[in-house]
Amino acid sequence: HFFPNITSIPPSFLPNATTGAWNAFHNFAGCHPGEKVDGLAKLKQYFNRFGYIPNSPSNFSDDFDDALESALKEYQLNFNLNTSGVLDESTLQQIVRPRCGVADIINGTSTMNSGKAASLTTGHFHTVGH
Amino acid sequence: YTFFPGTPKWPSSNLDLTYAFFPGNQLTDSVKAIFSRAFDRWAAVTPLTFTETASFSSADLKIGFFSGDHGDGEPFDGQMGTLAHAFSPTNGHFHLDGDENWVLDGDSSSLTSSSTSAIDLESVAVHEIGHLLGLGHSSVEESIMFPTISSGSKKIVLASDDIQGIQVLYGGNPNSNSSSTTTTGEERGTSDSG
Repeated sequence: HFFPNITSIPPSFLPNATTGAWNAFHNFAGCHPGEKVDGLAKLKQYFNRFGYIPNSPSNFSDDFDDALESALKEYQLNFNLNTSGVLDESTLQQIVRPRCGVADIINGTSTMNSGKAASLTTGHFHTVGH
Repeated sequence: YTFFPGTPKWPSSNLDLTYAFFPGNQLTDSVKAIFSRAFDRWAAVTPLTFTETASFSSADLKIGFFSGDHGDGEPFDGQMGTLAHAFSPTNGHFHLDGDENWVLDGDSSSLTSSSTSAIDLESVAVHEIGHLLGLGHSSVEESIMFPTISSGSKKIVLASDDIQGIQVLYGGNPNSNSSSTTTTGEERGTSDSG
């Protein structure tokens, strides 16, 4: 569907405000590790789709487990959000936003913020483990 | 800026790239012009050139609009959600979701309620061409290669992060006095993602 400008889109082409591909994720606001919430498996599929949860199992559970918390923190880091590991409102607003289908993490190679941190330490800084 | 694993890029022997549109889409000249402008933005800061060709099969870059499962293992999901995807060099495939409401001039100054489902075509085209050339996603919100875009917003000017990244791969434009361009707030739109 092509339109010359925004105002030329007819009402019949507008989606229902609640039927966006990922709008249902707003229902997970405030969820935190340890909880079990109906539909959380779909959020895990989202994170798997974009590389944040590797090695997808045959089906994801609705548990807010360690894998989801780890994925969420890495996503928050990449998108300059507070890395709380909690599904706060600002994180959900970013998650439901339309986006490019190319994964943020490919073959386990993290890009964006988390990747930069790794490359900095290998390139120019000497670190000592404590 | 980031690159794909292995840092794939177009070889120095093939920096004059051709592109073609999927014939089945029967795109109008005004739609094709959007892509031409998007290619121009990357050509301005690199030694790469982009020329449209009528031969889809032999083109280096193949652009098409498709809906749902279109055979590459990355099905589209209807309106909103994922908008497009493109493959790293030298694959050349660039697919856009045919179910979106693509706007040829998604100028944010004309925002209305209908903008909730309007996606600016040129913004997405500039982003995906970055992937075709070898750039991954960036965490810099102002950059073209940031993964998300808000509906009803327009972001088409390469940021310094984008330019630095692409010039690591290919160098600057030998015909340009400046190796980079400046970004302007005016063309950057009002996206709340940058």
